[in-house]
Amino acid sequence: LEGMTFNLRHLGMTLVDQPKGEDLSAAAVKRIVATAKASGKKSEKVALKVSPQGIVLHDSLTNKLLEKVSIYRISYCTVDKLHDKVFAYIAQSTLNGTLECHAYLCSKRKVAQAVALTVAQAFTVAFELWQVAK
Amino acid sequence: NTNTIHFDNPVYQKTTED
Repeated sequence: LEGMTFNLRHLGMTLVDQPKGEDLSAAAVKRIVATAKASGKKSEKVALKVSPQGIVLHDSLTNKLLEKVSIYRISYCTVDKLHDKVFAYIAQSTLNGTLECHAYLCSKRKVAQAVALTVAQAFTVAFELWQVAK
Repeated sequence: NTNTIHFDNPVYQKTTED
């Protein structure tokens, strides 16, 4: 309920045309990883906090708030099949409603799995809270 | 092993105002 924080590297984001789907997210992660590699830059370190309210991202070095993503805007999360240290989620942009897939590199496969399971738990808790509120 | 970890959000696009 109070949230869990993970230290990850933001690989990047790409637009997707559906809110969910294994093949869709796999293709999106493939694009993000290819772009990140081609750029040659080190991806930025971020602290990703997961709670039933959503995902909050801070820059790990400066502690600057990067983004707050409401749980109601997150449609899907996954650990990529091919890149098994990559955690990704799909969320609807608050600016223009487009769907964005964001990918994060974790130190280990187990960490990527833990992030995905924590987000899934947040989905479940948010759903319970939503039912009660309704 | 073809098992993948992926989850759909049951509250996506839902709000308490619905």
